[in-house]
Amino acid sequence: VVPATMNAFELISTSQGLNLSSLFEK
Amino acid sequence: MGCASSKRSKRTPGYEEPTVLAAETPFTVSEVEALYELYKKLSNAIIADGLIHKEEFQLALFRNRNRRNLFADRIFDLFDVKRNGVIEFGEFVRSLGVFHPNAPVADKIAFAFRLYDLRQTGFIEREELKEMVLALLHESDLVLSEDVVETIVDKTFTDADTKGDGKIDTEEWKEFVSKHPSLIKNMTLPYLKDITLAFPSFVVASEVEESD
Repeated sequence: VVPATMNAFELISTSQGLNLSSLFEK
Repeated sequence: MGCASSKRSKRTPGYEEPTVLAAETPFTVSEVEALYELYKKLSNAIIADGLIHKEEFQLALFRNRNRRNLFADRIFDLFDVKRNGVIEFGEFVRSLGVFHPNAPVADKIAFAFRLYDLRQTGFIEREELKEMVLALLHESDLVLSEDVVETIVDKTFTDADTKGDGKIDTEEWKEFVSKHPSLIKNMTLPYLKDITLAFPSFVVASEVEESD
């Protein structure tokens, strides 16, 4: 559930494309 | 003596000495050597030319070479400093340096700003923010009504654009992040502190000795 009061930048920062930790998975 | 080295290591274009990169980034020399091990793996995953192409970057991020994603595209473009379509080793290390737990917070804030300034105008504009929200929703299969999207974008924009000129500049961005530090959480990769454990660089160490 995404509340209408959600911070838009908070929302986009959850993108998988911004999660570089997967680069380190073997 | 040059002919003695039949097993001289092949360096890829864009290779830079670990000592040089360590001097410019939060990494130690051995961490840069470990990053070279990771880099070699990523950069030879599809095209064996020792350079990270976008498909290889997508493969590493998503386990799928064809998965396009607005944010992954932006990260790739920022890492590809020379804008030649590939991420070279030096670019890889310098850019990842921003994600090091010990990197200055100001660098993380600035990197995130450039990431979200989609059209590189020096400002984050409302349309860009909306485009990113829609991209996120698409990526995560979330469905929100047009009204809710507009409300989220409007509210965030009003909070961040304190000067009220319809765009977020770097000063406003710094201020906004200081109020919402979680916004740059993904600019720190704890893995980078343990990189030498994950990618031991014995081979590189012996190559360095060899070339001396």
